[in-house]
Amino acid sequence: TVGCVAVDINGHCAAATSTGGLVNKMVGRIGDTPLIGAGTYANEFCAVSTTGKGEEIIRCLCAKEVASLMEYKYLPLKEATDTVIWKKLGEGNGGLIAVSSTGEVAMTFNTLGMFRACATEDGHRQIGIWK
Amino acid sequence: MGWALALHGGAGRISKSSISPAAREASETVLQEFLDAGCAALSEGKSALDVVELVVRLLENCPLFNAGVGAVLTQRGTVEMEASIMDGATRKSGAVSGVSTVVNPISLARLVMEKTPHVYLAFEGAEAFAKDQGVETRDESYFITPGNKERLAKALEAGLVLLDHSVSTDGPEHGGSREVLQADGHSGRDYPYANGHAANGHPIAAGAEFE
Repeated sequence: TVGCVAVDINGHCAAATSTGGLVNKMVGRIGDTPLIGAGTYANEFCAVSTTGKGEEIIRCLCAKEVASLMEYKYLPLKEATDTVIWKKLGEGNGGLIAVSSTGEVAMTFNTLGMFRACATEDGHRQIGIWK
Repeated sequence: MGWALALHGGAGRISKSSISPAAREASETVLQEFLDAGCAALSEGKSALDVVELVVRLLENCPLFNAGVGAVLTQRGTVEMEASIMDGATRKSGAVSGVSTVVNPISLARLVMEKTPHVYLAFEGAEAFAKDQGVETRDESYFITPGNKERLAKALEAGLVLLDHSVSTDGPEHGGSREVLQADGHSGRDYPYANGHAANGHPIAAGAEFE
């Protein structure tokens, strides 16, 4: 699975996710990637793209859950993503990337690794695979 | 406050010993390259929506990752790709599933969002829409890599139904082991997948893990 989230200079957020799914998946199987709210979500607060165990991500509605925690509980981005990945999605099941409309970035996962990269306008850059 | 960008190429049981130095370097190089492309676009004032589509297209066109070229195979050896996109400013969204000829499913998802009254098209309907819109398509063989054919063959040989739990479909082609659900419904672990080389020629470390 691959994905990208961004917030532009106007503070608008967007998210995109794409995948081939699983090796040896049943024909017709649909994972979390194309399900808005599960694998992908964006609103005026944040944008989120997930990766990992699709069925679990669907059950947790991970992407929308992050946005809801920000919108209704006023959590900052990092706290919202930590809550979803560490308290809702079972350990070892996946991760997500997210940006907020104020330019914060989170790359949170509870697997051994996640191929990831991020950058912000103020010069912060990070590329990583493991924790 | 300013622009910001993040991208991913999958998550899973990726141990440090499971990736060869060459594969690690290749992954980091393309992540850096695609990050730079996205940052440049945002710096130029492009919209977040345009930038996420741009970056995901780059990732889809890279055989290291499980999307577009390099997409993994179904039980029948076919390709069924899926993608979605969402614009936070308008909360408009678009998604596609079950496409097997569309070079960039993410752009087809955006067309669903912008050119139809719907959110989600799948299988024959999505393929027909792709043809109507004139998006680039290729024969299914374009997407299939030798590495993914090999992985499917081994899974079929072993009679295993794989759980979406580890790395193989959510990371570059590193080879390795995975949690599996056996045909009788009992779970097992460490089905050996690590041998040979990835389709891109990167050596796969013995004992590597992938989904």
